[in-house]
Amino acid sequence: GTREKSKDEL
Amino acid sequence: MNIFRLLGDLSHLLAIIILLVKIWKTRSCAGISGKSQILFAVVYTSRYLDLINAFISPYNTIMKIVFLAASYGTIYLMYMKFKATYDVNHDTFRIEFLIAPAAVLALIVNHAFEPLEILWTFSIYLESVAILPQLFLVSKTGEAESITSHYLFMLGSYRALYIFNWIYRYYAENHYDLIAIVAGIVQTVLYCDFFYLYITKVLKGKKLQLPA
Repeated sequence: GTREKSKDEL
Repeated sequence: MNIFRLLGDLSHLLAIIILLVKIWKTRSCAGISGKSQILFAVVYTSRYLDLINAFISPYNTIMKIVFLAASYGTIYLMYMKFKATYDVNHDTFRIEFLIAPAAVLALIVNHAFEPLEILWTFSIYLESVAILPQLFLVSKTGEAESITSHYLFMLGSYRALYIFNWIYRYYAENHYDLIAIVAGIVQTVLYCDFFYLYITKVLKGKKLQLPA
């Protein structure tokens, strides 16, 4: 989902 | 990684360094809200728990450790080492009125009902309002030291730059995270009044005075 990708953000 | 997020992270890092330098050099935490610093420590702790089980990149890991260490270090300086200079009479914002709603909202609006996901969502919601005690303190004292206003400008700029990062990622990577975006916009909007005063006053060498 979208969440996976924004996990690399601080 | 893109330039907006890199600049945002550097702006965030600079804000934290400015704050530590201000407290260490002036040996005083006057004008700084300990309540906001507590909220930031809660935000980073609940968001960076994935340090244990997820390695994304050396940059990601190092920055998380730096943010965690700096936020707890600031609390140590404020509530222990320079406790005598802590403005307990003006730093009176009831942070339970920020933590509870963020926690409830995280249980209702999230991407997945799993512990780490709920904690991440809670940290996103809490971070969007974590600066309120600090802005409340500045409005109560009616002014802020210029170094404190530089700290606030850098801190406010970091999430504003993240908004550009999200726009970029929407068009370049075709992905977006509404929870982070909405909370980030709320967070940045809370600084608007301060941004206006900072640009019209502090950058002209005047002291940051809030209309009483």
